[in-house]
Amino acid sequence: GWETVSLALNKTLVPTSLNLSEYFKQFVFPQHECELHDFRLSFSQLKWDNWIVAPHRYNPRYCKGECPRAVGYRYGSPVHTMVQNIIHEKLDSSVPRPSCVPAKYSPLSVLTIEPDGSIAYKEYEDMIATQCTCR
Amino acid sequence: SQASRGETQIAAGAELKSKAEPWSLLRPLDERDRSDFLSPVFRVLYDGQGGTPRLQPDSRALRYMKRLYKTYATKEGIPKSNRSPFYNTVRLFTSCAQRKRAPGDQATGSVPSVDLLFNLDRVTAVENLLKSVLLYTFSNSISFPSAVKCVCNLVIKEPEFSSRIPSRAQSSFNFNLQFEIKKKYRWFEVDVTTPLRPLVASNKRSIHMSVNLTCERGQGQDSSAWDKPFNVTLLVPPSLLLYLNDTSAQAYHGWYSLRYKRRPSQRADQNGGLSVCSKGKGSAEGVRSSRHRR
Repeated sequence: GWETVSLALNKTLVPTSLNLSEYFKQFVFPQHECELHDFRLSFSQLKWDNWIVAPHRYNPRYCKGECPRAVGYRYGSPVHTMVQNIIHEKLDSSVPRPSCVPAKYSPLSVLTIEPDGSIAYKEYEDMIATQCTCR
Repeated sequence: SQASRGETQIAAGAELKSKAEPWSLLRPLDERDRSDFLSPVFRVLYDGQGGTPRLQPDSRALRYMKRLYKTYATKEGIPKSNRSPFYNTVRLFTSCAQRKRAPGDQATGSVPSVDLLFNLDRVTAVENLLKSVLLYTFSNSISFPSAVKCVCNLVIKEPEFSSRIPSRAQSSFNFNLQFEIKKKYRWFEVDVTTPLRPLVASNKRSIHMSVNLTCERGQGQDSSAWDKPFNVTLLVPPSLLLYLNDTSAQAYHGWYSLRYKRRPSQRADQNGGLSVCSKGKGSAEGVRSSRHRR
């Protein structure tokens, strides 16, 4: 019945600017919503494999995507994020929308050859993003 | 507080060793500034070189550390929860100078005493020593019929250049060390934490020691039980292994997250009913799961 509805609307002189599909778009969740993405790299690509012995592959992951307007429950965002959204939309578009950033990380163990030839096993905090949020 | 403590210690370390803050890119990093893995990363990002030329490590030592890595971390580099959460750094040093002093004695199984010099420049001021061992390996895999009992005599010396310190300053430690050598055993450790702790804590940059290891037949072993004497010449001069806890903010403190992570059972207990199950059923389940586990 989509055609009939749109024909009816045309007859009733709905302003051409108001296009239903456009209108609904603002409520649909963004196609490229804020979420975690993989980025697998090997230290040989960076030419660091002469001193980083392990791991061979490292996936630090990253956050990318748009922050939906209703960010509250899904991203654990503080109320401030909603406020920033409203400011951007209603008051001043130079204030940026909330950004999609990592919220949680996991550590990484590395085995390296030190300049003096000694070998070090070290565990570093916050080396792999595990969860995204909108801030 | 963790970060600030780490930073104060790093700052303290900086006065001690005039090392730069690993994060400060405001001035070019030079040789002395590399304090750990991350600052070389920044150095590479900063000056775009693929890292400075490095001395190649001993192949046996590299093989040991690769095995240690596989024990402690997954293939993706995630630390496993089964390792000790108290140290987040393990450093292996190969002696930069070895000199055999007294020849070994095949009959009594005494290993030729060796002079060893370890350069600990890479140990940073924020790394606290938890355990240190001398790591012995055999030049090729040999097997013994049973346990071997050894006595280790360790003499820690002042570095050569401080010759003005009288020899009495040398501290000697005798260890009665018992270890079990099984078939195809390639490594064994001599725990030297006690004598080394004060040296590492005082930021000693090099440790000079002589080690004498004497191994004898297992008690009550008649000579026929040994198809060949404890062949001491197969022992390779030991490496020094330091288990450290890096207290800086960027190091991973697994014990910290263990201590502050509530266990599900605690949560069930707090909900009361959930964790209570009928005695019989619970015990049956317990037995079944333990049998299953066995």
